Amino acid sequence: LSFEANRGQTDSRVKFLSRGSGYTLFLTQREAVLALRPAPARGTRPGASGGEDATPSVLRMHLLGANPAAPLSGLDALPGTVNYFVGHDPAKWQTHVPTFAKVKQSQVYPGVDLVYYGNQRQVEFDFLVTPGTDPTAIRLSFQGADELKVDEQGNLLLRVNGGEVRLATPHVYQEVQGKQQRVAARYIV
Amino acid sequence: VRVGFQVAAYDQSRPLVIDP
Repeated sequence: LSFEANRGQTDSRVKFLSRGSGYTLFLTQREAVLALRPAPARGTRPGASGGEDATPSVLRMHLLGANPAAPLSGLDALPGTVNYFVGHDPAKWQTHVPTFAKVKQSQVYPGVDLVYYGNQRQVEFDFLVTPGTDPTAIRLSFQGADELKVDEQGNLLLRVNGGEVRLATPHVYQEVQGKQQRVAARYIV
Repeated sequence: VRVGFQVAAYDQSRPLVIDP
């Protein structure tokens, strides 16, 4: 999983994007936009609805009360680059677009950084809270979900056009003498 | 829909990581 810098290959509000199997994630300063492509039915003919050409379902995540100008930056540059040769005009091509393993949005709230990264081909994100900062300031707002619930295991399930996006029960921890010490936490809807 | 986090008591002198 990698994050591409936006060099003009998509909407100018987007700073980084990540293409996965069945989705594209667009990161802007204001929100994270997850475009989900419906999986084509088994045995579907080429050109039938579904897959790459189908209209995506869109889930938007916005941080309430966050700094709307918090800058995004790529971390851990990857060796691969991406090239777009779209159309006949070379001036409109984007070549050698850098890719990164992580994207950090600094100071989304005072004392809180947000880091997006990939884990087993899934996109994940962490909030890094500096000492003395109140983590309850972090509040997520979702648009585009038909239904949202917390299951028995504490996972947050968002139903989007028949598909489901799952945020695992929050794993909250501190490093104490080189060891991860777990802190109990849960979602409040 | 709005979602927040409830976090149990922790050592406020150290950084905290919230991984949803």
